[in-house]
Amino acid sequence: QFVPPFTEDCRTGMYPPSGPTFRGAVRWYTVDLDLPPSKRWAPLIAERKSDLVSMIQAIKDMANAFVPSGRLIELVDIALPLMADTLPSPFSEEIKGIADASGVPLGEVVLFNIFYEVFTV
Amino acid sequence: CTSVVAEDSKGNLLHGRNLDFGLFLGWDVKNKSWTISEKLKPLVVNLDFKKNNQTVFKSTNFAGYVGMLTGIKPHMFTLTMNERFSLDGGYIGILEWILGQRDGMWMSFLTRTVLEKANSYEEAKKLLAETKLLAPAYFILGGNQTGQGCIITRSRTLSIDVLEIDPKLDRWYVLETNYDHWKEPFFLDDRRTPAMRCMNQTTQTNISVSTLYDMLSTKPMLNKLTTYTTLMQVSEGKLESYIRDCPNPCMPW
Repeated sequence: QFVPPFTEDCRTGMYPPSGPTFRGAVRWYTVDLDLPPSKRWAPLIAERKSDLVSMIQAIKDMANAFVPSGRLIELVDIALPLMADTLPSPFSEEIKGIADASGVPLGEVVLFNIFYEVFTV
Repeated sequence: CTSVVAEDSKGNLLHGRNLDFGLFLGWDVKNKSWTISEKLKPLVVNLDFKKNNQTVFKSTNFAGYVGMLTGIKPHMFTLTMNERFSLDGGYIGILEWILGQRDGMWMSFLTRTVLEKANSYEEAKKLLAETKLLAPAYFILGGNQTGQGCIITRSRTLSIDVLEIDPKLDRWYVLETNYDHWKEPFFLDDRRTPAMRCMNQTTQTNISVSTLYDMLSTKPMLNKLTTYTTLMQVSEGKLESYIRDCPNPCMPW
């Protein structure tokens, strides 16, 4: 791994970001914690819905590549909504609010939010 | 992932991180990129969590994800988490949860709770070290006073180790990738050695947001899994993030 070009000399002068390693700046949004949990994420999701759907579709495509019958996704869509009700507040309500605002099935939004634990498999 | 908390020669704490994710989740041969990493980049957002119209904390997130991986409680502390691999992993925690044993916390819900509720570096450190988890993790925490920077190595149930910044030992930064700091990293994924070489080359005198970004822009700390880079300055309450690309040739991880 330490052979060039995979490990390069320490870069300098990279800031402020520009050039081929910089794809773009990151936009700011406000999350109003005074709103009910189910409503907090609606403004953000309204703007990023299509990107979220596209990312979740990529995970589904990969799951279907492993289990062509589609059973794995079925399991997610049937079992994980039950998991949503066991999650602590306010996360359970916030996740349901994101599913409502994006139109993504609740089980798939739950999977996205517990992916860290799932991915250790 | 690569996370680092560094103390400059004036005692200011800086916190930087590369969020790398999507390993083995589909490789796009044509574009030489990881499918999920590329799908996550358009979802990267900076969030300002407010209560009574006052900022409580700020974070860099993937839209749709309610937990926290990168955040700052302005003027108090900064927090990032890196993935830790262990056989006693999250799938055991999930199994316990399904069977009704629910005394542990989902990792990203703990980091969100710490950013929302903790009001000091010490309080955050205690919560991160002592709360039972469903999955192992590294928590990298920076404070607002000299010497306040640490890596908390967590198993699901225990705090295995806390490595602190210690100016007396000339340890002016703590850096975590995805391996226990007291062990050698996996030889095909050693991002720790080049990262430390760059930090040592920079020296404490010259460490800044700018030179931190330089280190995080150097391959293999920058790799095909890197979705974003975040830089945080606790004393200014400032968080800035940038979506990244790694032009070929570039390490896949």
